[in-house]
Amino acid sequence: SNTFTVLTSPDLAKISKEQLKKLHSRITSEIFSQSQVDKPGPLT
Amino acid sequence: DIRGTITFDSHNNVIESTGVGSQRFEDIDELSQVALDAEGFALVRGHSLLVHLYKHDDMTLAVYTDA
Amino acid sequence: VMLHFENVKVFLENTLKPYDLSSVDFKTSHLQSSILLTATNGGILSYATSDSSVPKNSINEINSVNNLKMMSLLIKDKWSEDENDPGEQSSKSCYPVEMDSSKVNIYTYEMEDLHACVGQIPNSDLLLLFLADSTFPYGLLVVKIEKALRELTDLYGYRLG
Repeated sequence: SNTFTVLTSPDLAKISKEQLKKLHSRITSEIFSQSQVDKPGPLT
Repeated sequence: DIRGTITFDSHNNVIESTGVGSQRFEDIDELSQVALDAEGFALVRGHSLLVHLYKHDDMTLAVYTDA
Repeated sequence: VMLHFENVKVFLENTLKPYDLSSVDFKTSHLQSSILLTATNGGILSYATSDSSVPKNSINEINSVNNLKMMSLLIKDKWSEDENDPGEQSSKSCYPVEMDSSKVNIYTYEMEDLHACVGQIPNSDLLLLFLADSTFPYGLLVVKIEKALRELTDLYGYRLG
């Protein structure tokens, strides 16, 4: 069932596209950098 | 102004959630079907909230604000 | 070729670390366990756990390890079943990824009050298994295990016996 209505006027947005894009980028950067696992040395 | 966030992936699984986002996982299926513009954005309203959507690289960010 | 068990253990311990996303003020718990097991019979080759409350060499530690063994067996069986089920591979809980020129399926499972995530180390007899509490989002668990699998290049093609 549809509970959301799509809004086409950008004036109604409380957050700009730029801000959204920046936030998305910050989240994904943090996730990818914190997913890095250090290898202590050869595993075989 | 931000009431909460959900970031979800292409399988509609949650990656992170904050604020009201943590209580609105049931929105994900519907939000994942909202048509996005050429840059990956959309704006929807429901439950007295606005949801600002941005999808890039298989991750969709949904930011909830008051309507 | 033998596993360097000390380094494998440290690697698994390093995978336990939690996320702290300051951009949205979102934090996770540590992984509960990170396990290297055999794809052939689900036996544990190495593991790391963040449950430091369990005293070493105690009955509780023995029970804890037995629980891990049991869960590893169950997950290995489920993984094996799903690898042979094309229907399962197009479900929400299967993420096919390209790794070392082969396709690896990462699976997410709900296990009692835990979130589990497992993937085969490319072209090997080994599986990497993450266990986390139910507040740890599946989507993030998948990102974490995929990154870890991509680091395990030393174990690509590793065959037992």
